[in-house]
Amino acid sequence: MVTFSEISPSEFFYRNRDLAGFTNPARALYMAVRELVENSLDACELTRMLPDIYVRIVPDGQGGETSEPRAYRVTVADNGPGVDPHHVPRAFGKVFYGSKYVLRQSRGMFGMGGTMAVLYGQITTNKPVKVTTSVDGKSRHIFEMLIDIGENKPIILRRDTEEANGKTGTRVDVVLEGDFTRSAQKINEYFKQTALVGSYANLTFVDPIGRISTFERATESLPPPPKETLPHPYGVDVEAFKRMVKLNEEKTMKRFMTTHFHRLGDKTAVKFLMFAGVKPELAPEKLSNEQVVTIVDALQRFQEFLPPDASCLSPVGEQILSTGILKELEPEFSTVVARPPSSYSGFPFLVEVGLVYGGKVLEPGRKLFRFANRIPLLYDESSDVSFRVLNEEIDWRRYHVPDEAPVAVITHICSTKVPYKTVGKEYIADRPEIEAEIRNAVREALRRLSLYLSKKGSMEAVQRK
Amino acid sequence: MVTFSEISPSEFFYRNRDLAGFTNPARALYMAVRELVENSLDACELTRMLPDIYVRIVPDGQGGETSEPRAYRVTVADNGPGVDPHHVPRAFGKVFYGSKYVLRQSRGMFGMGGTMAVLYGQITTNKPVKVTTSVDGKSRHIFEMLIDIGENKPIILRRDTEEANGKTGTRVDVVLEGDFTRSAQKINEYFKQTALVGSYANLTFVDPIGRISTFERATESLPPPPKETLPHPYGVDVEAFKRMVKLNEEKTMKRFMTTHFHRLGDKTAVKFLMFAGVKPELAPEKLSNEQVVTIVDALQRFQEFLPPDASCLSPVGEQILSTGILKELEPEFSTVVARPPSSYSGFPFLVEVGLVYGGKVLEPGRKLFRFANRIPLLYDESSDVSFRVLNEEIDWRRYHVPDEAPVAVITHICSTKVPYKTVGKEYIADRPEIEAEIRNAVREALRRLSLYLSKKGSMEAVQRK
Ligand SMILES: Nc1ncnc2c1ncn2[C@@H]1O[C@H](COP(=O)(O)OP(=O)(O)OP(=O)(O)O)[C@@H](O)[C@H]1O
Ligand SMILES: Nc1ncnc2c1ncn2[C@@H]1O[C@H](COP(=O)(O)OP(=O)(O)OP(=O)(O)O)[C@@H](O)[C@H]1O
Ligand SMILES: [Mg+2]
Ligand SMILES: [Mg+2]
Repeated sequence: MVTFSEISPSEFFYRNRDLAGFTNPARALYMAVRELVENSLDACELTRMLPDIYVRIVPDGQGGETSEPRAYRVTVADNGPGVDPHHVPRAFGKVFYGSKYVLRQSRGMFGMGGTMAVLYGQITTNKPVKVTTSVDGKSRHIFEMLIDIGENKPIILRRDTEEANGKTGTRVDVVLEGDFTRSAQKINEYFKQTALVGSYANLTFVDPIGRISTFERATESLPPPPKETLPHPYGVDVEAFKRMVKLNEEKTMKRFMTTHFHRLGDKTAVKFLMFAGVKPELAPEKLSNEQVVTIVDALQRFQEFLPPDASCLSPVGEQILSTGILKELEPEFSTVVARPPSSYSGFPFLVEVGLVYGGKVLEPGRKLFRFANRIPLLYDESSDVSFRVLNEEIDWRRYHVPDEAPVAVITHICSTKVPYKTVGKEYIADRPEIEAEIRNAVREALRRLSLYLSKKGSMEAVQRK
Repeated sequence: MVTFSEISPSEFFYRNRDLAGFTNPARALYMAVRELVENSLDACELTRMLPDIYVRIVPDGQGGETSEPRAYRVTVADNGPGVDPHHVPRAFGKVFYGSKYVLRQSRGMFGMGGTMAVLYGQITTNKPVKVTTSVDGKSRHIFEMLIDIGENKPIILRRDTEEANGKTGTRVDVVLEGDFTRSAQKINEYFKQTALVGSYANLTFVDPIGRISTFERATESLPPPPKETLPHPYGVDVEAFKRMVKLNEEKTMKRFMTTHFHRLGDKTAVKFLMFAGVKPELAPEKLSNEQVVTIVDALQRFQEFLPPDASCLSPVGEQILSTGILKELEPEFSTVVARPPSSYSGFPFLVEVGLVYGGKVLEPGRKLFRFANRIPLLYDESSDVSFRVLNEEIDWRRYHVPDEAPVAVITHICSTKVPYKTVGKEYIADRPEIEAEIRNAVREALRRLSLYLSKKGSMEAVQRK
């Protein structure tokens, strides 16, 4: 007797929380911190506020309990724009609910990171999450909630309003089973690297025994904000095309094309429609199913679309990256290569690479620091596209860089859609276009290092012995 | 103005189909074949039928089109029990719907593999899937369907019934954009390896130019079926415990424990309840929230629960594995090590390892064949737990096996819940318990190989030169 059942998205990730990165107490503690911090950074950058983010981890309950894993209260507070109270319950209590389902670069993309932290807390400690937020600085809204995991919806236990002190922002308190001993080093590294690429942010971290680490902003200027963009022709499949046609209000195919696609002007639109065998004056709703398939196929084959432009991307920038490198790694030599924008499957992306040699901090051997949309990626290095490029596609000997030389490579990929291989955003798939861009950037950086080393010449050879 | 939206599970995997393994036309073609074949094998094994599975890939439409990627019709037909017509639309047209959400070993576990093949076909070719099935051999039900991706529900375009010819079974025809040139080798390898561990199955594969590959069954006996099991105490969190209590009909905590947990008898149940500070006679519905948390915490710490037994597992078995190895690899030496059952986070699993040396097929160097619940895993080898054990935790020199020796290692992990790291079931997380079992099995196999090699002695050394 075969019995069928349906499960909700929250049920799916409750059962398969490994897929979302919440594998064990140490990793879950790390994930909860990063998911909440990334939400705060996204929110501040979107509304152009210099981020002040406060993170605290406090042992929860049972005074005598000292062995790990154990319950911790994780608090993340920001000075961001706050969350509209009408949306708070679902933003934190529903999987696949969020504001980042648009085509614009942001750290968040799945609509579930914050909710996973809440869910993991609930299943390990049975305690509700507390979300405190103010969108106008006048009133502050307090929610205590659980998640109805079977139904994928929030259960509001308590809902209060109080006076705010003039500041907007959001604070999340979640109690979960963690293992700080095992995740301390990664959590500290996460803050350090976040500060490296986000030197406009103030980060404060208070750990379970009360030690305070502060990362003060080194600049008052936020990077230029990424703009929301239209899909690029190469990124469109039949489903997406049909939806565009359905919502379309333009009268002709020519107008439809130029208003729905990224960087598509009249002349190219007409040229493409002729190429696809479609009259430019045709009304879009009159397209047959066969014509839709023909057009989408032609979209992939037409060679004259302009590549995506960078206005929808927000790189770290050569200056911020160099400043961060100098401050964190105090190198003997460093260089930053910023590649022009490219695209994979129609999604704009660009690669920035920093190459660092010698100095006070680096130890012998090659170290890799990976970032995507400004998020430090600290796990599963050997599965990541950057690691593969460095170890399988770069011939280090050719640049006269010995294996034991103290070298660090920093890679940052920013995109309207980072092709993570996992829901836990651990590492990036090896898309050939991205691979090529990383390879080109690293080679250019290595040429510069090679030049520096040869200038340093025999003196370096003597120093190294 | 921040706008929030909710997306459905199908919408999520439409946008993020990389997460489900449908990354590009070559990979998608492979994934469609494997998802459908795995469904057929699961169904036949569950109902104890020797599987006859037929797979055909045919170029679809446009006579002259010869360049790849291009549209293919993928057909997978089996002689299994069929799918209840009441459930067909949702089984194939809804993400997170299926019959494998129970605690029993099977290839499927997510409730979405077949649906993803249908979805990918729809978005690349706009064509509906055709599902033909008979559960009684008398009448055959035909469905032509699309998926409403925004709503995660099936759209039935056509629904017919005709006479069946006495046979039960299911046939799925899906049209999708694939790249057979690029995926041919992997698809052929998938069949070969499926046959290696599933030598009770007949597999027939007809490729796009009409070449037929047949893998005939080498045995008429199916492996013993895995039984559905109760959760093991170590695998239970607060959420799961509360649900058990809610559905419970037993009058006392003692009865509740013994009827809801795997291998938990009266004596141990009472001992545990005393350990957790709960009266064995207490009515479960009277438990307070605090008591629930205390009990779940105590479940992790109590040392006297019996380890899981193997009745819920279905290994390949030493005999089938050896036979498959001899047939496929014609080795000079081979051995199989079957480890006793173990568990991770309360989920039973066991590891079987085959070690193969020399012979007609193997080339110099170490080759790894990975299986999980009898599924061949052909991608992302270097991220997998087996690869890491072989390359980072085994000292091959210690067993006098030189790096260029022609060696193959076959690992099979079977579990009620395989800890895949990705929805595309590409590779397995390195859970310490699983790591340990693979390591122990490989070491034992290497001891035996080492013995064989030393007996072969200097004669082998002469032969190798
Ligand atoms: N600190 C915050 N300030 C403002 N808005 C927030 C904050 N935290 C969460 N949100 C809102 O809640 C939504 C849901 O957050 P959640 O982390 O679950 O998903 P996401 O960030 O959209 O995507 P991802 O799963 O990739 O993190 C966000 O899209 C955002 O609109
Ligand atoms: N050939 C088949 N014969 C019998 N039942 C089938 C067949 N194919 C699919 N099904 C049924 O349809 C359900 C959904 O299949 P689907 O592949 O989407 O999910 P799953 O196999 O349960 O999990 P997974 O996503 O891990 O493959 C299955 O659980 C099974 O009950
Ligand atoms: Mg988020
Ligand atoms: Mg399946």
